[in-house]
Amino acid sequence: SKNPFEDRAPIHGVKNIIAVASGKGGVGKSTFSVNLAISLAQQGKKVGLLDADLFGPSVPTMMGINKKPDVTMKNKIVPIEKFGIKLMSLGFLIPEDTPVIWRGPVVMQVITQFLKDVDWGELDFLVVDLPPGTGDIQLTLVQTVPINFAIVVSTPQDISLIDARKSLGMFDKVNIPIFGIVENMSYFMCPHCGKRSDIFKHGGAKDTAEKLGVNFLGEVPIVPEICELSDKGEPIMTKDVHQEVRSV
Amino acid sequence: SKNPFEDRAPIHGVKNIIAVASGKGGVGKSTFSVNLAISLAQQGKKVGLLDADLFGPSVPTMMGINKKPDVTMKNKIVPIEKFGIKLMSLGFLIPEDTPVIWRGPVVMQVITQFLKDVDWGELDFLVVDLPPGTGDIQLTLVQTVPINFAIVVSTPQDISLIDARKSLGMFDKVNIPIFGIVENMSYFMCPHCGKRSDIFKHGGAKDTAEKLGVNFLGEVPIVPEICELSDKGEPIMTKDVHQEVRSV
Ligand SMILES: Nc1ncnc2c1ncn2[C@@H]1O[C@H](COP(=O)(O)OP(=O)(O)O)[C@@H](O)[C@H]1O
Ligand SMILES: Nc1ncnc2c1ncn2[C@@H]1O[C@H](COP(=O)(O)OP(=O)(O)O)[C@@H](O)[C@H]1O
Ligand SMILES: [Zn+2]
Repeated sequence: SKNPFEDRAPIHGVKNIIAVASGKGGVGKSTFSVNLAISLAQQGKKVGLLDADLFGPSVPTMMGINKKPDVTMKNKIVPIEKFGIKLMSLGFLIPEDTPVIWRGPVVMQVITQFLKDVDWGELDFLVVDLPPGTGDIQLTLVQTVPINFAIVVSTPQDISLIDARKSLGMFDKVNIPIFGIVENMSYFMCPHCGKRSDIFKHGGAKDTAEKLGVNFLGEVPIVPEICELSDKGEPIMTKDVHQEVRSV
Repeated sequence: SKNPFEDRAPIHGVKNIIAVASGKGGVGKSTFSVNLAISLAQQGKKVGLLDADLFGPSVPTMMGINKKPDVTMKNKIVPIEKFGIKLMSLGFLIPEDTPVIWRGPVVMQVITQFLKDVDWGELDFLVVDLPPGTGDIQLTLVQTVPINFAIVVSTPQDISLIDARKSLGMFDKVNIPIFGIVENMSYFMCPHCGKRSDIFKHGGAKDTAEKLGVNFLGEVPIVPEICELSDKGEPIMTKDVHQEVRSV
């Protein structure tokens, strides 16, 4: 049968594509993708962000967007721009409360359209925020476009690291280099007494990075403000932030 | 074309099937499913637990299981028993670090096998722990067997509630009654100073339950012990627990 990577082709004008994954849901992938894109834009790079989580898109809420994208004469979708970033998400096209009840073939088609039929223009980086798992969405992405490197986000406990390792394993299998692993929700400093609690344990992602020989990109603490700002559509990197958050 | 629910049929010997969903990953679905199953068993019920998260199964770790299930003469898979519960998970069959890189049709086949080809025997309740999203796994489940009711787990913030509402919307669409919504990670009591922090906000799931007219099943606080015990395969309901966790 045919080579599944046969049709893989770059997106015209896009220099680098970065995949942000975790395997496990709810560990901070979207939060990291949004803030990575913003910090690249703050450094003067031309940046796009594709929300590939068709079933639970978070970019519309996290970036505070509630308008629909336009379509050009040539039937290309025009990405929505905010904070200097070109954005695309299924959440711009479908109402928030409407469940997307799709099987694999439709999923594959929509992801391919988001990669090929959006008018991304000239970009230094396209960040792709992946959903949990290693199924149709992830497979379609790696079979449709060349990925320059992947970043894996995890929280410190085994339950998340097991899924992070599966995600790393998938990237290995399809020869996508790993830029590194981030440990999110690494510890919590009580705002009342200043003492620390390791709510989801601590240090597991660093250990995993060392064992697997991949870069460890740093720790991000649990900061309630991150969650509040996400709900308000005001990403933390657009504010004066905790040093440890910004350094990651 | 044919009615997608045409082939739906009960599992012989299984009185009730409960779906536990959330839409969003990492909010505590598996933790809740495991502990719900244990508390039903502690009340003398015959209980099964199906880990339907093929891409990131957590039941093997959370229940501390690392052996493979047997197969009967009639080619039925024999569930593994622990804490008085019959268990099935893809994690029993595939090594932990191996990514499951499957597309929709294979996913559909495996979920159908877990429902029809496992020797569940006589059960009062089969709890199905669903993965995030509303795709192939969820569709195959509701089209293969009758679901008596669904429980939705969410954390308090909008980012999770948006996905919880999609999950509720899917169950509505296929006429599956909602037993109620649980708010997990509802608040955090600092072990050092006893003061409270609403890390992922607070009360959002209760508001959503009231707005949608569904039961609110209660709040579970963030308890670091829950995370540690999950990694060790010792579910919190098998221990002397916080009153508020047990009451939920
Ligand atoms: N370091 C952090 N501290 C506090 N809340 C966080 C942190 N990282 C993420 N969150 C919150 O946790 C929730 C899940 O994060 P999200 O980025 O949606 O995860 P994922 O994309 O992996 O599902 C969001 O409400 C987000 O605001
Ligand atoms: N109330 C809680 N307090 C502390 N940790 C929790 C709580 N509920 C769940 N966890 C931990 O959070 C992580 C995610 O929970 P999990 O049940 O795997 O979520 P899901 O099934 O929704 O992905 C696990 O490590 C689990 O132990
Ligand atoms: Zn404190």
